Amino acid sequence: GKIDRIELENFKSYKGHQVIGPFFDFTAIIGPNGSGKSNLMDAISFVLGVRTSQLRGGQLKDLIYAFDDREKEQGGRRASVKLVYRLENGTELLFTRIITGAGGSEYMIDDRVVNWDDYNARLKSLGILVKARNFLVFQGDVESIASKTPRELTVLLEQIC
Amino acid sequence: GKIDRIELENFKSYKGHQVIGPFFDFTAIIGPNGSGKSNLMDAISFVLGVRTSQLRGGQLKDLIYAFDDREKEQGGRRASVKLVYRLENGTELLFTRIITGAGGSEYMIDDRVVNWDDYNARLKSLGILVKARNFLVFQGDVESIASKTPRELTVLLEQIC
Amino acid sequence: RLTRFMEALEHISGNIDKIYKQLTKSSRHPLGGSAYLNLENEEEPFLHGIKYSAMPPTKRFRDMEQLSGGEKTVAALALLFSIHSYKPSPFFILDEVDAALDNLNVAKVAGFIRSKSNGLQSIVISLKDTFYHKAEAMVGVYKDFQTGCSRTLTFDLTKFEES
Amino acid sequence: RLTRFMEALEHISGNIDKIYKQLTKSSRHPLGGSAYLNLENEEEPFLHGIKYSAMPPTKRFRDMEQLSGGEKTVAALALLFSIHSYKPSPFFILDEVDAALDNLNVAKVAGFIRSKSNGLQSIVISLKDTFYHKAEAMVGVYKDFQTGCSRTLTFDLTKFEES
Ligand SMILES: Nc1ncnc2c1ncn2[C@@H]1O[C@H](COP(=O)(O)OP(=O)(O)OP(=O)(O)O)[C@@H](O)[C@H]1O
Ligand SMILES: Nc1ncnc2c1ncn2[C@@H]1O[C@H](COP(=O)(O)OP(=O)(O)OP(=O)(O)O)[C@@H](O)[C@H]1O
Ligand SMILES: [Mg+2]
Ligand SMILES: [Mg+2]
Repeated sequence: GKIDRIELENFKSYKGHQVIGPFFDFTAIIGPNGSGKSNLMDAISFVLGVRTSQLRGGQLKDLIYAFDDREKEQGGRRASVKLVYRLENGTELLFTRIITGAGGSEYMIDDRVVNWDDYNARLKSLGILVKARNFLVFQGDVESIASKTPRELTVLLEQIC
Repeated sequence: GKIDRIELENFKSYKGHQVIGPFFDFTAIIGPNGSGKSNLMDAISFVLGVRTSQLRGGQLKDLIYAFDDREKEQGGRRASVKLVYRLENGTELLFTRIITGAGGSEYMIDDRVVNWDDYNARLKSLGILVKARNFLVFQGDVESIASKTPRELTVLLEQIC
Repeated sequence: RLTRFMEALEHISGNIDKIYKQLTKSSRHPLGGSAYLNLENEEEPFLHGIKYSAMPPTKRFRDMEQLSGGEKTVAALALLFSIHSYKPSPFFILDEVDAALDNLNVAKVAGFIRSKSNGLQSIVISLKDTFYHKAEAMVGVYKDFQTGCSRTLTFDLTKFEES
Repeated sequence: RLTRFMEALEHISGNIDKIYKQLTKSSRHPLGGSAYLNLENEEEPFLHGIKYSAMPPTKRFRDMEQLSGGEKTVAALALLFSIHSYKPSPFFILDEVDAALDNLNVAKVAGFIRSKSNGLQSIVISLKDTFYHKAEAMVGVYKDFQTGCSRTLTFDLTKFEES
């Protein structure tokens, strides 16, 4: 299977409801500095359940679109990302993660609320190992992969066993 | 004044005696990955007295040209860098730093051996503050300058007072 | 636990040299460089570590610290792709991994990714045009000047002539 | 000691906004962004720190952590150039500082360096051709294939037409 498209709702610099895609087998994302390219990768990482600290955010509410510092402090704002995954047989599987007004997170598969364990288990069944993150390389991380100490390499390998 | 040229002798990937320059007011250094661009910056930093650990070397002898790992272990090899500095009045001032056969460092101004304090004092008189290094940006360091903590910024400022 | 670990290590170190050669071979060096993984201590792999060595075609040093910025990036990508091949996920996302690469290496990495794209979906963020010349689709991101927020446009590049 | 420190801080924070505006202004944002330095604690500057804030033209966030890779690089260069202006050394060496910059920002930074080069010698290592289009001389580094060691060639670009 593969990612068909993602649907953002007030996520980081993406205001309102935006559909991004379709994604092909080899898709390039381009644009000027500060336009929002890494925020797109953050959106995909977020919906897969990657920790907020890895997405350049202190708390979940930092990931919600805000016009300026003042709006950031307002409560009750929401955001969400939906990942539309197309299975080998052509059917669509929907993964959704929501930041609720109270600042927590909610997970849904095909528009049904599920808990994190079921959500993660379903991702694992597709070969998506969020904990190992062996398929995501964030901006600036690539060179440090080659400079890992032998101990760190063992830890990395253990996560994918 | 300004840097006119540098003369290397078995420094890092530069074998034998090589003269590099002349340098103009705005000089660009280009070349493929692994060709030796950063080694040139290391040569200029070395002759100014910057610490070896900042030049991607463990000890001084790592900075001496070697064909392979075996040759690295041989003793008695030497290396040196001479920086030809042109003063406002047109005369040339020569700064030389040598890695001796015994693995130590020797400093010379205009082909006269001097100690580190005199060498550094002469550089300071030209406005070259080696300790503060506020004029050198090594590969990969630029982004971390903007992410310094407030404490680190104070320390940086103190070095140039 | 130990058998699974050794199985993973076996697979990855068998693969890494092949991938590194694919990323480093050129008309001048048709064989490419060499890369391998070694256990620091065969008896207790968990207590010690795994040493990674990569040597570009013209180099003869085993110490990874001596590699240049671009050489390290290529070595890192080889390690990444070979670890990924053990437990492949359906897609890969890379954010400006080509920042330290010269044009020749960018073309080699982009070519490698393109060759893997049947069965593995790749999404690559890049500032260099070499990547989107090899891609099938392009997502252009821009800032909307009225509102200051991000917007995107998607282009299907397969409609244009083969890149 | 304290007076010297405050004098340095005064000079640098007076300068940083001007330099940051020069690096971020464009036809669409003729004013550029804004950047400033603040003491965390006026009474005891040495115990606390100095907070640096930079806001690109379209942005309204004060938190530097939210800046993108390229925006951080531009903010870092503005800080660097303003610190340097307090105790200027006769020359500057920059090693691939443009790695995270898009073409527009590379041109702005190269233009800024070119404008400063009367009185301040700059040596810039870069993989992008925008830099050597603005330079007066170019040092080309290559690996000699027989011996595997580095060699250089120098070109005086002022002999060609003005870039
Ligand atoms: N919650 C938010 N609301 C609005 N804007 C945000 C939010 N979080 C981050 N941003 C903005 O997003 C911008 C960063 O975008 P991003 O990091 O995706 O840029 P980029 O396209 O990757 O740039 P570069 O090429 O420099 O890496 C920042 O300028 C930041 O102010
Ligand atoms: N003492 C030495 N003797 C011989 N070669 C050396 C020595 N020290 C380092 N090298 C070689 O120099 C090369 C690195 O050169 P350098 O870091 O200057 O490359 P670069 O041109 O900056 O590349 P990049 O564009 O990737 O940053 C390495 O391949 C390393 O093997
Ligand atoms: Mg980015
Ligand atoms: Mg380099």
